[in-house]
Amino acid sequence: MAKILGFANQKGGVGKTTSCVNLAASLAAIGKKVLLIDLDPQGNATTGSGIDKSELLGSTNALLLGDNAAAECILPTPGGYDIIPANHELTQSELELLSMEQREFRLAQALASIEDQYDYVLIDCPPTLNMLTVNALVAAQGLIIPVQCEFYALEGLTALLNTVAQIQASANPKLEIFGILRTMFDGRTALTTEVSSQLLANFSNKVFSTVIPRNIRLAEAPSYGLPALLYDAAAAGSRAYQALAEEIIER
Amino acid sequence: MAKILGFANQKGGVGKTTSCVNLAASLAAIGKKVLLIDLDPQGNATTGSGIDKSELLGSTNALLLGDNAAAECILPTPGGYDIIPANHELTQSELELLSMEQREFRLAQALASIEDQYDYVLIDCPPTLNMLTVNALVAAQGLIIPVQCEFYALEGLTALLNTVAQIQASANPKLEIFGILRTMFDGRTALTTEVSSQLLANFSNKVFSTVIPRNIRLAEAPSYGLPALLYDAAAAGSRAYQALAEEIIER
Ligand SMILES: Nc1ncnc2c1ncn2[C@@H]1O[C@H](COP(=O)(O)OP(=O)(O)OP(=O)(O)O)[C@@H](O)[C@H]1O
Ligand SMILES: Nc1ncnc2c1ncn2[C@@H]1O[C@H](COP(=O)(O)OP(=O)(O)OP(=O)(O)O)[C@@H](O)[C@H]1O
Ligand SMILES: [Mg+2]
Ligand SMILES: [Mg+2]
Repeated sequence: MAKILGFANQKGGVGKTTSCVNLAASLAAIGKKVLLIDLDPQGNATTGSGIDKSELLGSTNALLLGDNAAAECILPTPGGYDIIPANHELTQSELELLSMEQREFRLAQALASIEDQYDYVLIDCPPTLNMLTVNALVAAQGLIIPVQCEFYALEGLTALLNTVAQIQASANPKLEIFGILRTMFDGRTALTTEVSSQLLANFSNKVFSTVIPRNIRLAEAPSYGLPALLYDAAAAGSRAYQALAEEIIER
Repeated sequence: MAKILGFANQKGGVGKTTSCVNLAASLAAIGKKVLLIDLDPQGNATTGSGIDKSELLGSTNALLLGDNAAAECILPTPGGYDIIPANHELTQSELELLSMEQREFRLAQALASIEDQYDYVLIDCPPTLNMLTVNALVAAQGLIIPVQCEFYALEGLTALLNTVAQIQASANPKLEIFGILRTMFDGRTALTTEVSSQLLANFSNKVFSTVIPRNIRLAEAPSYGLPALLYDAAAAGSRAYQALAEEIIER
């Protein structure tokens, strides 16, 4: 039975995609079977994994609309994990989902047939609390919340936790906050250390002890279509995601 | 007749809100009458302008649903510009908008009664190409696209420009790309300079010559509810937005 983890935060640019791609590669590198699902019409996890998003036969779009079974949408990636890719057509299916029966369960139902083949299924969400993100929260057992330690990112947590509580009370009672991940961490600035201590004070044991540092190699790797582990394994960013993979397996 | 400028980019965390708030303050500081419209349910432009988003009488939500006239939703701010604030209730109105007649014209129609009182109206958009962003693109004459000079941000430009072309062909033929703004610019990294030269090669005269540097004071100011100009006028970030204001007036 796969562990299904969603990466969500409606605050934009906090490291959702970077975390999803690099954790997938790190878990695969230690022998886990991993499936990454790109649920963002931007398709960043798709290109960041080395897949050409303009030539997709199967995709998350087809999966949600029921055009293809999950197995037909899965592609291997250079990072050693499988992916169900996405592109801008996913914007269309968000609108179509709104008029469907059981619309928030579409992803959960589509994954049922393939989740036993994996140890982990990681879902990258768009920066908005829309029907795509709701589908991820309904399909997932755990939520990883990447947070940049800055003011606006902290401010948005309340709205996200309220949405999670609504999903727990209705469509997915087993959903838990699996962990809060501090990203782009720059311990030299007072802002970062102050926001970080507020996170620890408010969420204590939910905050991963692994902290992802700001590291330019993490931002360079996607232009080569590679996770940082394949682009520069010794980089501080790559090592941090490997440490996160260990911490996640131990939880 | 006000100049109505939207700040849009579905890539998250590229500096849309920071640019909107700091440009509003910079234009106000040189005597322009400015209205900022927060069209993001996150309400970051609202808190970043010093307004408590939990106590809103009038808001963008009420404006779009027709509950209040624009004049009733306008608040003054410490930054010297007016604001129509937003909070998470705006998520609800996005869903309600989808079933309304002329849904993409709601904002344009609501602004008609008050735009003559301002020199500039700046609209902060959420990180997604949804009905809220479409409303901004239909109401605006110009679009400012903040771009962080990194791979994923560059990748998303094509989808945004396609959406703009669709709006120009249908609901708003006068919409133009007013300018592409390079944000969080760190000239020491090869990635930044490489993406920047790609922007200049592809978009040449549309790229503002003013570049916004990465500057921690811009990230600190929102926790005090102030634009950087009031928080630290001498900071590199504040000066860059003042230079941008001059460049915009000259265009
Ligand atoms: N730890 C890091 N150090 C340096 N750069 C990083 C780090 N994490 C992410 N980045 C870069 O910061 C930008 C934002 O990260 P990313 O796109 O992963 O965030 P996101 O939350 O997925 O954004 P969106 O909300 O648009 O989906 C990207 O250009 C990415 O390459
Ligand atoms: N030039 C800059 N230098 C340093 N920090 C910056 C700069 N511009 C913005 N920031 C910080 O980076 C983060 C992202 O910026 P901001 O929230 O303005 O982007 P956005 O595009 O509005 O995000 P969203 O997509 O969530 O609406 C914020 O924490 C902000 O304070
Ligand atoms: Mg992303
Ligand atoms: Mg914003």
